[in-house]
Amino acid sequence: MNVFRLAGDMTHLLSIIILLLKIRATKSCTGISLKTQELYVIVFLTRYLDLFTKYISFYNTTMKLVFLGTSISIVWYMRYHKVVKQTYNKDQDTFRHYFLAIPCFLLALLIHHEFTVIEVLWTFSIYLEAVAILPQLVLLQRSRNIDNLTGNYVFLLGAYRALYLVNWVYRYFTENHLVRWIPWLSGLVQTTLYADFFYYYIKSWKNNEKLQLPA
Amino acid sequence: RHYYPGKDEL
Repeated sequence: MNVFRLAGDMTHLLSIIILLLKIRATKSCTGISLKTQELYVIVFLTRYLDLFTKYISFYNTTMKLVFLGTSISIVWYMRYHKVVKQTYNKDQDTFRHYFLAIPCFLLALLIHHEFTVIEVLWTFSIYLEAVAILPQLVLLQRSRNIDNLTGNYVFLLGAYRALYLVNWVYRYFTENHLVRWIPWLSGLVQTTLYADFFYYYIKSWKNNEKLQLPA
Repeated sequence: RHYYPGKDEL
């Protein structure tokens, strides 16, 4: 474990906590894409299949359970909670997320470390996570005013994978130059998708003005 | 143990 990976995991955890607090405190999920949240549940389910078969560390197991539990509860709130589900922007959250999932699955069938169920599904989760934020970014462009919590959520979500990129560089130089193209390139694509959001987020933060994404 | 690249990460 290195400081970059720990910072990445904590940033990721913080982003999810912020979203969960926003939904619970305001009883509203306005501006949040249910499609993206559902894709994240699929990402965690397909990535943590070895949760009960391979013990890596107490930290690893705990974090996996926390990520699974929080992401599933967010989807539950947005789908079934009587008050929260009324605030879901159903007519604006129209991104066809299975158009993202299917190519990722096909790509995982073609390009993977080894052809086993666990490994192909893990690879699928890596590819899917890279594009899972797209429905949320599209929704942000459509929704006129973005509330601070939602802006912070998306920012931290993007920042965590950027920290993971630094973690991979660090591990490459300190752990016998292990090359891991699949997570590296996917992580690069994932972080790049946030580039313009990062630009507008930092601009709004510096000018102390409301976050607005150009349509 | 067969070291899976990246399998010790979240």
